[in-house]
Amino acid sequence: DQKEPIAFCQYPRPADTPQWNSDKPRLKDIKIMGYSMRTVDYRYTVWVGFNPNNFKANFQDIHAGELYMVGTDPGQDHNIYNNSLHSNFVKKIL
Amino acid sequence: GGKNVLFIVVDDLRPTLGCYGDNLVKSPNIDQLASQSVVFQNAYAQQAVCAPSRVSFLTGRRPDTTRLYDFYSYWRVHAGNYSTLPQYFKENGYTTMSVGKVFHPGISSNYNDDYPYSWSIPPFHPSTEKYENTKTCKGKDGQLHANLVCPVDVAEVPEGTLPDIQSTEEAIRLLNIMKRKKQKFFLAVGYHKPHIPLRYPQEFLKLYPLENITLAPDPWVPEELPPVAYNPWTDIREREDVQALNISFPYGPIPEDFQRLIRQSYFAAVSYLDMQVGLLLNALDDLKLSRNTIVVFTADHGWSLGEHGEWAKYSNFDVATQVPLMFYVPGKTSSFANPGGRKFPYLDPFTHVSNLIPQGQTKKIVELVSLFPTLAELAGLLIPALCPETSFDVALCSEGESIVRYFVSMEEKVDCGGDDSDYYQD
Repeated sequence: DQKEPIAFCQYPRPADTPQWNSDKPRLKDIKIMGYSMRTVDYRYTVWVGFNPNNFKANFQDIHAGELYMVGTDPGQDHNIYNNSLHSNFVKKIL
Repeated sequence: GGKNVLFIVVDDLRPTLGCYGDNLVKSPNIDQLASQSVVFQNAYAQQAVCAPSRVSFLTGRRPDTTRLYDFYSYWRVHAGNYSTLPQYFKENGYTTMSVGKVFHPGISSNYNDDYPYSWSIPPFHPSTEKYENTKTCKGKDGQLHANLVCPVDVAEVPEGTLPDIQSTEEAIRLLNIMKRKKQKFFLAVGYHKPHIPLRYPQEFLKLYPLENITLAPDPWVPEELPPVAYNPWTDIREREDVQALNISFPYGPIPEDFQRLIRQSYFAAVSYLDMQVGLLLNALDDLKLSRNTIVVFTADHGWSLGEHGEWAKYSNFDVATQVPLMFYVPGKTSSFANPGGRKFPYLDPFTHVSNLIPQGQTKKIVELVSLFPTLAELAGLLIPALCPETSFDVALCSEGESIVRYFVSMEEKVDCGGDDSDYYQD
């Protein structure tokens, strides 16, 4: 009960840019997986390489990232991931 | 222990409801349920698309364990022979029944909604499901089209009814049988709307005059959004009325007047859904089953109504992953109904002014993968153990934890001396 509640979700993509099958890629076409964790304070997402043959995500192969702070940006319109890469906050998450 | 379960799951319903603070949407019956329930304000699905989300919360495993990220495999042969939530109740003496869209149909549930593993009797599907994507929407030209925005005269559509109306009727029929047989049951009812096409009885449009419909507060694609995170909402582009707009791929945008039409119809479809939920809960009351039936209300994921320039689920944004989640537990979230008293009288969305306050709200972050152990605990069954790190060979375990610890019982509420502020604000 002392743990901070976190919700995880994920979404697959076939490529780094929007394609006609970006919404619903078939397993064999999935190349990237976006893994998200959210707390009451933020949503942090990394889009990483994914191998559909062995279902492995490669967290060394980061394609993009997202970080939104709930308090100042409840609509998630201002991605501060790139501005925060070297911050203590992101280092702590990573 | 010993309580029945009524499990209501809605397709593509974000928490755009009165009980979640939405001032525009008319959802008096769901609000009434919330007024007797614990309401989770921060509940999230594991993947914002139907089949993976449903298989995830029905097995209590995340998509990386079900290995279902699309629509084209059945977890029992593709990942592991995992038990499901209804299967667990069935194996514990319940009669388990599925009405409408509970599992996503097709290969992802073995073309049979995982029957007989999960269900005691063959799942029911409304006969009018097959018309959902056909040309049944009357256009300005007087012809029938396969549109996105599709208010209909129910008397004129094939068979003179709609899938969710049929599902409500079947669910009520099954409740009557269970009452007569005095059989402990787990009844799952899966409603189709407000999934696209936005096809609903046209009278619900009256609840939402177009002049009251606003655009999303942030209807543009954020500059800092990585392209991989954006979804190009291809499914609505396939509808005839959207095709006619010649919208550029992938970023659009949709013309503002059509954005308003989509939002208006989504809200109207939510009120139509609310009516079905109201009729179902009213029947539960009529049969005096609301005093010993747990009611769970949730959705498979949300839907972006123009936020970030998107019109779909298929993303990790909150609008796509956040879901309504509430639990009515007689005697725990609400006092037992008095003999003859009613918990859920039907409220007409056309006349009822909703001012009901949710019974208990918590802002704790929770996940749908927790549904399985939570319902097991609420029903007095053994809670499935937490899964080990790798669980492909483990038939029964859960990757989510029971969230009953976040409930505040009626007794504790009374102990607060009538000051509910902490209770409501958690």
